[in-house]
Amino acid sequence: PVAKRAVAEVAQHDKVPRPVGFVPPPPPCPGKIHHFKI
Amino acid sequence: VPAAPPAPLGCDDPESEAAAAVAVNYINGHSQHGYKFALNRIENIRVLPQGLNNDIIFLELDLLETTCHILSPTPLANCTVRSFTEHAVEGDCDVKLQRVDGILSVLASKCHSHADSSEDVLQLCPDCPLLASLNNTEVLTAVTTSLNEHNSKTADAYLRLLEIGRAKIQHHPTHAVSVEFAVAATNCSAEVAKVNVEACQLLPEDQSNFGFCTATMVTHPSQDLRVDCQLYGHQPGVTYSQPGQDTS
Repeated sequence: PVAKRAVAEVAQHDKVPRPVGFVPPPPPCPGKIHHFKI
Repeated sequence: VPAAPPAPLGCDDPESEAAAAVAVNYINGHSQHGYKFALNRIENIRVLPQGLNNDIIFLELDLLETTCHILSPTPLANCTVRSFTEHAVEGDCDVKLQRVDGILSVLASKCHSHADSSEDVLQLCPDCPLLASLNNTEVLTAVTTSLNEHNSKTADAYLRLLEIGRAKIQHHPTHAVSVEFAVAATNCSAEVAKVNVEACQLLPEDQSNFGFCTATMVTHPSQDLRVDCQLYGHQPGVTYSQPGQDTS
């Protein structure tokens, strides 16, 4: 009989910790709009 | 271990902004007609290293038309970007630059400009007048009438038309045509021109004196004409070539 190995749930603390309020950096382009977007 | 390639430049990085400033300055400096353009957004930047301290940079720029005619001595920083409700004109430019030892120079540029869509303007401002074609009959009449009006009243040089910059037609509550056009002083006073206008020629390059006029001609329900012309004064090295004689 094939039994599925129980894989222990990855403990929360093993994930890469992200600082509170982590905001991914904006994409490098396009840049900011200086006036308005047509 | 070979050094890791430099991280790709972001469009808001100071180096990108510096390259964009050189590109916009080049575009305005090599344009012969229309208005000065200002940077609105750096769409994309690609840097191709060519060797030590030698890069080729490709920029995709989004520009916006300003209210300064290309012949105006006003510094670009003091030129107002035409607002959305004035029916803005956008410029899309691809520019190739070279950076050697930190010095930027433009190798090539190609631009395409287009007015914002009428739907966009009317959606935000239902009563805003829209851009009209520069060879529209009403536009040509407004330009001719207002320039004649100025020349009939001025004590200064007789002015000749160089080009029409932009025109808008409002249909209500009044029917009004607003025009902007570039002019140049001739070697005649307005008085002399009344007698023999054929003799009035544009001043030679070393004395040229360009200017700019704005005018509004109301035709309904009342008749009204307002025109304002300002000459810039002689600007050494600034020349004007009639449309169609442009060097690419």
